[in-house]
Amino acid sequence: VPPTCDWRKARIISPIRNQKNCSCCWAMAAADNIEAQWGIRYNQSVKVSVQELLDCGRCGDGCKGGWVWDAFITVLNNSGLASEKDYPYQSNVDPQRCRVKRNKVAWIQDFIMLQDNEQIIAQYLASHGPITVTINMKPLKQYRKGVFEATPATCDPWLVDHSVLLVGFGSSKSVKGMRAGTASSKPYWILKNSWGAKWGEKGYFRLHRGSNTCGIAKYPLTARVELPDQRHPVHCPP
Amino acid sequence: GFLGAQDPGPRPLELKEVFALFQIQYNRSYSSPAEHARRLDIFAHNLAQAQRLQEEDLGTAEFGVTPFSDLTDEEFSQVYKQPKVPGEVPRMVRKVRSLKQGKP
Repeated sequence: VPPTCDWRKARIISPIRNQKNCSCCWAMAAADNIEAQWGIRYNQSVKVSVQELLDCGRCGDGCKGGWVWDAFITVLNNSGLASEKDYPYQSNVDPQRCRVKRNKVAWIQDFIMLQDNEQIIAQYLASHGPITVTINMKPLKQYRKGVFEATPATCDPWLVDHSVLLVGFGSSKSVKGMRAGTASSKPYWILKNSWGAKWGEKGYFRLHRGSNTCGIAKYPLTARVELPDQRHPVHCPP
Repeated sequence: GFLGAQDPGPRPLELKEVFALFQIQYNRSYSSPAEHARRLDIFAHNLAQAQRLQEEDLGTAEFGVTPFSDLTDEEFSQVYKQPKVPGEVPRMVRKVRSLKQGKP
């Protein structure tokens, strides 16, 4: 595992999305994941339709929540996704609007769930690209910037309720440690949220790495856009 | 005396001033004075919650005014929280093999 990794520097991460009045973080995280994986594999920037995931999902009203694997199953069942431009986001759901279009801009081979181990997650992230995770969003409503570190008592790792894209990791000097005269390194994850670019660190946030803060290791999931035996080696920008 | 003449420095902003700045920054207006007062109460509650998070945090995070500072926890959860508990987490990977690589 390299000391740092930031896929934003590879220009494969799409702009920050905004859910507005729709609880569809699961669909946005899945779309972000497919776009990043597609960018890495084909060196091609695509923007896929979140609205298609919502209208054509198998679980009914996607604006009332869902799970990332539901989104991937929809992509498999529909043989891919249309573009955001052809099938734009409307922040509401109408199953009758589902149009499984012929013109697909991206598709996936399958999807996998990684082990709930932060070291393995970091290794996969560095060598395969961004993945989705589902966390307890307790601190995010009031979050502005910096690395949030919690204990299971302050952010329950079992109560995960928000899906986002994991795009990198690194380490920073702990300010609190420095104040106490014992400077220590704080490893962190970099995560892409879907609440607009005015929230957090330009739409991103950071959580402590190595303590399963807010349950980050509970459901690490990613789509695969190519067959494992035909995979090209990739390297995350430091 | 001399000390009394010293500039005490900028005074901390009052809650109403912070709320006014929030309204400007995030382009918020409310339908009536009563609604404005209700949102101010919610704003104060959220700032207190941010302070608690600040005290709990073991890292370097900063908490405070955000685009959601005038929403109650219930309003925020309704829009942003996934209410569903997964009935069944997929244990089996579904594989779709294409006949020709690069085609859906």
